[in-house]
Amino acid sequence: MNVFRLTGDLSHLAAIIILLLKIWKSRSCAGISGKSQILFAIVFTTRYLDLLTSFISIYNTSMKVIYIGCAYATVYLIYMKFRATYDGNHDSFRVEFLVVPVGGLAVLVNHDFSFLEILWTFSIYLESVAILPQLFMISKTGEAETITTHYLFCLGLYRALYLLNWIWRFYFESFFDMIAIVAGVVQTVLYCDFFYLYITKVLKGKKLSLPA
Amino acid sequence: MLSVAYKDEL
Repeated sequence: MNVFRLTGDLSHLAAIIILLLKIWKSRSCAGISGKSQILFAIVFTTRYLDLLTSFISIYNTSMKVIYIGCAYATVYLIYMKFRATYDGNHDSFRVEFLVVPVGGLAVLVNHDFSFLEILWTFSIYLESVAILPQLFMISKTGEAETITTHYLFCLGLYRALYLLNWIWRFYFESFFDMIAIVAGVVQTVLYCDFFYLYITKVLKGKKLSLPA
Repeated sequence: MLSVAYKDEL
């Protein structure tokens, strides 16, 4: 464990909690892409099946349980409890265009052709594009609530911190995982234009609105 | 390359 990975995990946890609290407190999931949240629930489910097979640490196990629990709670709030506030018309990204190619790539490019490893690879590839429906929805509505931008900032920051973690682990532990690194770079690059808007607008107290 | 069992990252 190193400071980049720990802050990365805490940033990820913060993002998940911010979103859950935003929906729960405001009793609304306006502006939130339910499709992205379903993809994240799939990412965690396919990545953390090793909860059943191997124990690494209390921290590792508890964080995985929290991530999976919050992901499904968020999906439940969006599609069940507060479904009246779900903006399905703007959440129109065709996720099959993500899941199918990612599934194919996971079968073709992986470290080991075993069930758990292919699922893990699938979850790594899927996570790198899982935010696209959310970013697409914001580009369609042309704006985002400030709390949603904080959620997205923490979520984008987490994988950026993981990139620093992999640099650290490469030098100090000669560990590297090319699949996770390449997918992590893609994932972080997808947030770049959002990061620019967040830093130039939201941090200056303005609302995030895109030129329609 | 690390097998799944040693995937200690979240």
